[in-house]
Amino acid sequence: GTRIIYDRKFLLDCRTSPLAR
Amino acid sequence: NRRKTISPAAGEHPLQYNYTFWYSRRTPSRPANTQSYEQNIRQIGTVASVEQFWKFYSHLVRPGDLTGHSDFHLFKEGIKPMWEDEANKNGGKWIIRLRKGLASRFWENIILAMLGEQFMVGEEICGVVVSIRFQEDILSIWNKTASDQVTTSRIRDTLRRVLNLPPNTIMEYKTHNDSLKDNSSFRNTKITL
Repeated sequence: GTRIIYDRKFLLDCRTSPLAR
Repeated sequence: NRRKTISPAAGEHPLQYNYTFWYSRRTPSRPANTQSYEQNIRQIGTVASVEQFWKFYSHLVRPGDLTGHSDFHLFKEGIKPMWEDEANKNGGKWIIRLRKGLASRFWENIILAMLGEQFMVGEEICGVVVSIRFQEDILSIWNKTASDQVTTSRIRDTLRRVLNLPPNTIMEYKTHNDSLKDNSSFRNTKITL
């Protein structure tokens, strides 16, 4: 299957998304 | 021993694998044999998505603020951070020694690289550890097959890139089999520049 790859910037941006609070 | 299956909630970004956080702290009076190691290590939570990771991680003490002889471990769900685990027994780890004050930043960066699947070594990564010690702190990344040099070199090169390590940083590799033999995590390693 496909591998789920995230770069550092994407992961850091998710930190401030409402879902992660 | 009932366990919930952790999965991403609606709208969350799934991770390639679920990961479990562990914490261990050595009681100085006890010898570091396998039994006491297993007794001292605690699972503290499992995450399945990027959002669950940040929620959990934001509530953890930063490793640089820990005192004494303690470790945070983040391993794929189902793999115990022990040399003897089925996934680890033929494996080994890269070790990076950090001077005091750097552990929190490097720990976060190595975690993000692992969760984001930056190492490109298939199923080889088992987990990462930050070890807080008195003189220095130590970052380790564990992989399944110590004898696979293509994999271990790729992990080393990815580490240099994602941690932005200076070219003269000493990298040390130790097989878990050697750790079992000399009952030590960080002594008698193979050093590469």
